[in-house]
Amino acid sequence: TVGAVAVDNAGNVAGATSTGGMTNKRYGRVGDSPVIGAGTWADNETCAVSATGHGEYFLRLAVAHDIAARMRYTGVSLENAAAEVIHHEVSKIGGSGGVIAIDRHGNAALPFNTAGMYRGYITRDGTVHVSIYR
Amino acid sequence: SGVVLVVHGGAGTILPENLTPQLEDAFKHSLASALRAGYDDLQQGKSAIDAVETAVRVLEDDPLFNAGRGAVFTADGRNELDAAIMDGGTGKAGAVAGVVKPKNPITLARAVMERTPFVFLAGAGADRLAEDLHLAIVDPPYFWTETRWKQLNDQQKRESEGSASGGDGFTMSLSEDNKFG
Repeated sequence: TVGAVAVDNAGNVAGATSTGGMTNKRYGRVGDSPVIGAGTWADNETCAVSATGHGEYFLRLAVAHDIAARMRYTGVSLENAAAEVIHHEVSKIGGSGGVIAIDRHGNAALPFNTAGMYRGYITRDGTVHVSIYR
Repeated sequence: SGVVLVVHGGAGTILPENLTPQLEDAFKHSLASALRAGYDDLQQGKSAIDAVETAVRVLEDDPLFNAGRGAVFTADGRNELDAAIMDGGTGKAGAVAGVVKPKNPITLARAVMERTPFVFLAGAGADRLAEDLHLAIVDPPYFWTETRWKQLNDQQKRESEGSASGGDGFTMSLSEDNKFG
């Protein structure tokens, strides 16, 4: 699964996710990636989110929307909302994966709970950071 | 703060024997390319939607990642692709699932968002929309890669062995170590 989140000069955020799904999947299985609110979300008042991981867990928890909802309803920061959902809610039910997220102020969160996830970000001055979560 | 674009790229299960320094460099190079492509859009004053579509298209076109070219295979030996996009400024969204024809599923998802009254289209109907809108269409071999084909064969072999010893197949499919996606 691949994905991107961004904020533009006007302060609008956007999220996008694309995937081939799961090896050897059957019966028309669809994961969280194309489901709005599960694997993909964007809302200027909160954040944009793109998720990757074991889709069934992200579907059940509506992970992307849950992160945004926590920000909207409790005022918690993006970093705390994303960390709480991935490291507590997803991990609690045995799910693996993570998200990338950004808000309109250029704050980003990249919480993952499983190894092998590549992610990167670029700052306003064009500096690129790429790493793997081990 | 000060971040304008973030990307992730699924590389499948990382085992020591299949993650050479050269392969890791290749993944990092591809992600950096996606970041710079999206960043260029933003620098030109384009929208966040433009930037995320551009970045994802770079990753879809790269066979290293499980999306677009290089996608994993279904049990039937097909590549079925899913994608979604959402605009935080308008709240509009578009998504597709189980498509097999568009070269870049993320572009089809954006077309669903911007050029139809719908949000989520699936299967043959979504493929038909891609054709009707004259998006780039490719034949199935475009998505085929030897690495993903071998992963499918290895997975099916393990499942077969699991069934022979009393396994249920589903457990093997969904176990973390065998996800490959």
